[in-house]
Amino acid sequence: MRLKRVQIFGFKTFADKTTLDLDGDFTAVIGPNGCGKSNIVDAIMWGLGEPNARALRAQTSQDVIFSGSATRKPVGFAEVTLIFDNEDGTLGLDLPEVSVTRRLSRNGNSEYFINKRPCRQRDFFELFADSGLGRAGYAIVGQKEIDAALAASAEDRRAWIDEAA
Amino acid sequence: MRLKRVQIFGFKTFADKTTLDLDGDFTAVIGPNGCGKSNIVDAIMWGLGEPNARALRAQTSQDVIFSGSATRKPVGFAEVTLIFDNEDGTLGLDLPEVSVTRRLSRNGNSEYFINKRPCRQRDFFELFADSGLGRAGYAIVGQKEIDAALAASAEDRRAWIDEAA
Amino acid sequence: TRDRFMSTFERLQLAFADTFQRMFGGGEASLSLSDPDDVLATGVQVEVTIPGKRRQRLELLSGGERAMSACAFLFAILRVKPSPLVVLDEVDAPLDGRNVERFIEMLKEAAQEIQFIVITHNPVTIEAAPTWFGVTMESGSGVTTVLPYRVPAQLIQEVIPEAQ
Amino acid sequence: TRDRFMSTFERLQLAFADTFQRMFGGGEASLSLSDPDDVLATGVQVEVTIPGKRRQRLELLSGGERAMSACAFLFAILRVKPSPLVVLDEVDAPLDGRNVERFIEMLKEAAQEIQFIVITHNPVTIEAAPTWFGVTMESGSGVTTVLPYRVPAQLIQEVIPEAQ
Ligand SMILES: Nc1ncnc2c1ncn2[C@@H]1O[C@H](COP(=O)(O)OP(=O)(O)OP(=O)(O)O)[C@@H](O)[C@H]1O
Ligand SMILES: Nc1ncnc2c1ncn2[C@@H]1O[C@H](COP(=O)(O)OP(=O)(O)OP(=O)(O)O)[C@@H](O)[C@H]1O
Ligand SMILES: [Mg+2]
Ligand SMILES: [Mg+2]
Repeated sequence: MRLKRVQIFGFKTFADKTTLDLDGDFTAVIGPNGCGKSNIVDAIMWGLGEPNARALRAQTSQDVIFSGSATRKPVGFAEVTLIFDNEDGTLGLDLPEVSVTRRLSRNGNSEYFINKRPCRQRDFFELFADSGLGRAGYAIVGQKEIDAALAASAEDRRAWIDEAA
Repeated sequence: MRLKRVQIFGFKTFADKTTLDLDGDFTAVIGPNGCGKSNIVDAIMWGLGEPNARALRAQTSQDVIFSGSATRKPVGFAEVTLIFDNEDGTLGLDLPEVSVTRRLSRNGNSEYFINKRPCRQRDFFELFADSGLGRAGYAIVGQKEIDAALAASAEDRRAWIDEAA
Repeated sequence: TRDRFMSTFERLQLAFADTFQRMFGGGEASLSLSDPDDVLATGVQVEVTIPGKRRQRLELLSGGERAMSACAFLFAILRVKPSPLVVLDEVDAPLDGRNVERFIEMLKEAAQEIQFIVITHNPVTIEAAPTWFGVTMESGSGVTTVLPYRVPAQLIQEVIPEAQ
Repeated sequence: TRDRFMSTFERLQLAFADTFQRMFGGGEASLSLSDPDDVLATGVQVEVTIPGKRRQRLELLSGGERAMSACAFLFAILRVKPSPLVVLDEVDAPLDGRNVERFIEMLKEAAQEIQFIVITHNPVTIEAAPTWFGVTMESGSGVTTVLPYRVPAQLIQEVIPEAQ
């Protein structure tokens, strides 16, 4: 399974619809401070169904909707679509390509789609459950995770191994 | 008051006696990972009397004594001497130059010297109390302090202002 | 179950001992059970020896040594249980030139099986990546623009002025 | 005492508003009392507006924006209460090229009154410093060697291979 394409609109600083085609196995993301690189990471996590606002540096879930800038008005919803190459069938479905979409409106209304068909949040989670991309499965590693890995108690480390087992 | 010279022996990776002459107002310290740059910072803090081993990444106070390497035996004590230009009289004493020395032996014996004369730990603290270099006075800022400054509660920040007042 | 934990643990032990040596060009690292008789409740301890130095608690390591050790541990976990997608956000920031090169070598090898997205300001890492995304923001707009992956030289220079 | 706290607080407010604008080339920052009627117990809140963006909680800022805001705060505190010696350990690690230059400008100005020791891997910072110490370790010795401050070109290249 491979992430082929990411489409972002209304999420954090993505007030303009943005499409990212991920071709290679090793893609570098570069740019000045504050321009949206870590926000792309947040978008992918959110697009995979991350329920915890704090994991995305936010306090409330609506914090991830573009709240305006000096020159732009806020927008009414955030939407992220992730498109996977599923040739190896890792994602439960019998399709060569699988897309998932998550949308959150400012009024709090949450929507989930698999291959453009509406579904429930738990269908979303189930889709990724065995893929290694569910919850702890995708590895997002920043400075905090590095420090946590080393400062972790012996018990925490044991828990990781349980997860990997 | 200005720190003119630092002499380090037996402290962390300084198994060889090391002298640093600090000429300028803005000195850059550079070198590969793990070669001792942050250890110099720890040596200055320790030389100023830092009582808390954890502030120096250590668990017990003797952790700061060079404990050997693949090619060297451990040493029996750590010693740091700091020499200050005191032309402006900031350090309580009426001398143009003031040196302080701290020594710790592996058996736990602690010694303090001001201008090569033995003194008590509290004389050490008193010397720096009004200089702005006592305890919170010297500003050591690394990544942790940066994150702490921003994550600090409103109450913590108020405490800093009280200290600066 | 006990057997499954032990088998995973032993594979991780071997993997970590290897990834650590390759990240550091030597040295030793080990994982051990704090309570080998109680496999269902035991914790897991880490000890490392940086080449040329003595075995040391993790807290006494330098910033760069800690980052390298944590990356070695991550690469070991990925060998035991590959994640399809791994995102690294500026983990190379504390590394010196030589360590970045060793880190990149491990990364390229792991990238044969795993998809990596690596956010970085480091010129060595950027040089080594086959594909780049330039992410930028029009001054004062507050809105992200992502450039297609042939990044114009000007953006690179804005990010790394010394790479001229 | 109440008056002393308020006078320090007000000086810090002015200083921070200024240092922030100079670090970011614009924008706004403010300190406020969470409880202005209870000066003896009140906390102090921080709000910042990055140029071009909206006023934002500190947690939503990027890594580089946080480092720059914290440095602006540090420089403001130093204006109100100068410390004779300030040591910065790799605080420039998360900064891009342009932000490092603005940071260095503030640093040079503060260095007229205060003695700074700056640990860095960043070529722009190294370039700007009038004095350097090269710190190194013979491979495998575990013992630090400090080189006198004209650092040989070879050590610089080992640290920053791209600065050739
Ligand atoms: N909901 C939102 N609406 C508008 N702007 C937002 C929102 N959430 C976050 N931001 C802005 O996004 C910016 C952070 O972006 P991001 O963390 O992606 O930067 P970055 O490219 O990773 O930078 P760095 O190199 O400093 O880490 C901040 O300026 C923040 O104010
Ligand atoms: N008591 C001791 N005896 C011997 N070695 C020690 C002792 N205490 C610390 N060390 C060693 O000092 C090294 C850390 O040095 P230091 O933190 O100064 O590195 P650094 O130059 O700041 O590197 P970086 O660029 O990675 O931050 C570690 O390898 C650690 O094992
Ligand atoms: Mg970032
Ligand atoms: Mg260090």
